[in-house]
Amino acid sequence: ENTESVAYSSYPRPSDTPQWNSDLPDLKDIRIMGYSMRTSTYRFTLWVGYNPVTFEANITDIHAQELYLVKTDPNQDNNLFNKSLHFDLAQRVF
Amino acid sequence: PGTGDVNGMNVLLIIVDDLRTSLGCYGDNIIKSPNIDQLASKSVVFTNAYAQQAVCAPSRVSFLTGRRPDTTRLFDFNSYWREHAGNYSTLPQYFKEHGYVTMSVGKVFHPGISSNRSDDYPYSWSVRPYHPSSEKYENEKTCKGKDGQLHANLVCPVDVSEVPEGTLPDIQSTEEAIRLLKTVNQQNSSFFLAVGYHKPHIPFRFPKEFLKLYPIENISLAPDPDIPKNLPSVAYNPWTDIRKRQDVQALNISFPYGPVPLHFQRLIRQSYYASVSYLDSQVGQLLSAVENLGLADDTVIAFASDHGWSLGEHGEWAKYSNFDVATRVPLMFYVPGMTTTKRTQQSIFTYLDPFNIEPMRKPPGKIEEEPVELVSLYSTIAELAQLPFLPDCPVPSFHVELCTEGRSLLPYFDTARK
Repeated sequence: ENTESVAYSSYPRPSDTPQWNSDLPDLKDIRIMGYSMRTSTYRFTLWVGYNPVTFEANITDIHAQELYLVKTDPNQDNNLFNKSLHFDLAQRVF
Repeated sequence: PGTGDVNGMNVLLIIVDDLRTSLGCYGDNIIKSPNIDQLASKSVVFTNAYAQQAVCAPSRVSFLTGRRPDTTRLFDFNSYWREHAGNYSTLPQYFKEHGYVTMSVGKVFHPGISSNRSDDYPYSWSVRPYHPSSEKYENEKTCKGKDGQLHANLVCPVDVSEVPEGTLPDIQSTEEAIRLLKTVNQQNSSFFLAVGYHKPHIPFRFPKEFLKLYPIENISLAPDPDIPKNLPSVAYNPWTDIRKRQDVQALNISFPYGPVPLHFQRLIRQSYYASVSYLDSQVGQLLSAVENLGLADDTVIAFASDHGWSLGEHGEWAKYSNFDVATRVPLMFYVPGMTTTKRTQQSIFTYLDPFNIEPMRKPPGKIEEEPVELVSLYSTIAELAQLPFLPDCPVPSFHVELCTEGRSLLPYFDTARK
């Protein structure tokens, strides 16, 4: 009861840049997983390396990060993630 | 028939394909969805519910097993969780094992390999799942183009009397669901009926009269139709399924970032809205059958979508992303005696014709705004029907057949009611 409600989602990608199988990569082609946590105040997404054979995400292999504030940016158009300001966010959150 | 030793409520689970929260009851000012709004007015409505992955098979396997994709190990369409991850019990299986007759109509599990080419029958279902015969025409050339020829288009309003078999999949699913409701009602069996509607999934193949609800001159673009400057490229989904349709191919849009021409953006949005209103009319007919059969006082009705859909926001279309428009879903629960006050003489569900009614603009049901997850659907429905409490999954849980990674949403019902 003392914890904030969080909704988690994830999405796989085969590559850092869009290609024809980016929307629906087969398991064997998945190299990156985007893990999202959504609270009532923000959405944070961490894109990390993923091994489709061992099913393991490598949290030290960070490909990208996104941070959106619900109140001021409900449509999620302004990714506030900035390495200099939020460099350790992933470590703290996960 | 089930074993008959059931004391709890019946369950009607309505699953919609690719329906974002573009509904009157979620505050949308354009969409005409009077029947779903009516259901919402008698329900607890979760305004911040999210799918665990914004694509059909992984999302459905997740919420029907009560496990996250990392545990079902299904991120694509190509494996069956019982063989590939663990022999997890499903939501309908749990009801079946507690004496219910469990039935599947339309797209509940994603058909194909991910549900063992059987919709997980017989584990999950008492009778073989029903699929409408007209489903096979969905991706065929049945859309009349300006050249008078038939095409496999994205935008595909049809004259139902002219299409093969003279019907559409969701119309057939409603008819079959009502037939099954009549049957179990006659047998006095406790039931779990899951009805999976296909629209507004692409192609936008719907009865053309629904276009009248949305004159093209009233259709606006997304408020943020451009790709955001600081969006990492890995986060962008290039909407390849849209591009493959013949009418979109003809637009010669560059891959991956080329924008959809503005007139066609309006056309896509108009077609999505019309598809939602068509879906709403099917839901209305189904709910009015529940009422007319005398089942509205002892049937829990859960309504959800597998995930959302981008309608041009961020320069994107379709699902396949982590944006809220792709992951956020409608989620509501009607529970007789709990989400409604005691019945008067009035009907709870009457069919509302979208062409002859001013849709509700504010959700009059009970609202819960806390973020919740679709993976919690399993334990919530089980608890509403008073089945034995589901244990939390240990980590890892590949060897555990019955447990949940979600959590029952019932505690929210009290706060929502207050």
